[in-house]
Amino acid sequence: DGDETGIMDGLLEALQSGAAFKRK
Amino acid sequence: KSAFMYIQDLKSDNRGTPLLSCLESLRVSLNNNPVSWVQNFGNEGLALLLSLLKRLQEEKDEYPPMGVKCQHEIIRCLKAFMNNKHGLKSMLESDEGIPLLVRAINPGVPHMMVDAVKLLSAISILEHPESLHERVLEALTEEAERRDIERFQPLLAGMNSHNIPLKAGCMQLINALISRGEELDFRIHIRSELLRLGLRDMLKEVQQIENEELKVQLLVFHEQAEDDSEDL
Repeated sequence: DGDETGIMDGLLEALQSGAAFKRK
Repeated sequence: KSAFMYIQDLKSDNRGTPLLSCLESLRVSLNNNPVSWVQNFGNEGLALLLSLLKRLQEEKDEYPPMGVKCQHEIIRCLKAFMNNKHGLKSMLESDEGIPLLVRAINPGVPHMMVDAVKLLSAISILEHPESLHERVLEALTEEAERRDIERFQPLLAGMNSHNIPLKAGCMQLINALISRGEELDFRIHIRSELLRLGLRDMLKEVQQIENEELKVQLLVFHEQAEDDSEDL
C-alpha cells in the first residue's frame, strides 16, 4: 500500500548487515 | 506545525541559525508525523529542500560551518522524506535528487558524507523498473567530469580517511553499485577500476581494523569478487 513506511530504515539495515547483498 | 508552514518557512530565504532550526524541526516532523503529513509536504517541499541544498553547495565561501550544518540537515530531512513510498517516489522522479546527493559526497565533511553514501547505496539496491544503480553511477560520473577528477576518487578519499563509519559507508556504496550490475563484465570492470585507483592497497590496511560494520562490507566485497572470478 502507498502508506508503507520505514522503507529507508529497512534498506539501510539490510545494507549494514550484508543481507542486501545475498545472491538470489 | 503544518507541512504548509514549513513550506512557507523554506520560501522565506532564512539563513544561518534560523534556517538550521527550521530544518532540524522539519526533520523531526518528517520522522514523526503520519505519511499524510509527508504527502502534504510533497513535491513542493522536496523541490524547496533540493534547491536550498543546491544553493548551499554552490556558495563559494570556504566551508562556512553553518552552511555545512544546514546541508547535512537537508540530507537528514531527505532520508526522513524518503522513508515511505510517496516520498521515495517523489525523490526518484526528481532529476536533481540523486545528483545533489552525489554532490554531498565530500570527504572534508565526513559525517554528512556517511549519510549521503548510505542513502545512495539504499537507492542503488531498490527494486525498481529503472536500474537505479546505473543512475547513481551516471551521477557520480557526471559530477567527476564537472570537477575533472576520477569518478571514484571521492569514495577512495573516504576509504582513506580516519573515520571508520565513513570507510564502511564507502564500501557499502561500492558493494551496492557492483552487486546490482547484472552483467559479469560490468561488475569486473567497476572492481578493476577501483582496484587500479588504489583500493587494492587500502583494503590491506582496512582489513586490520576491528569494526563489525566494516568487516561485513569487506567480506561482501571479497565474496562477490570470488564468485565473479569463478564465473569468469
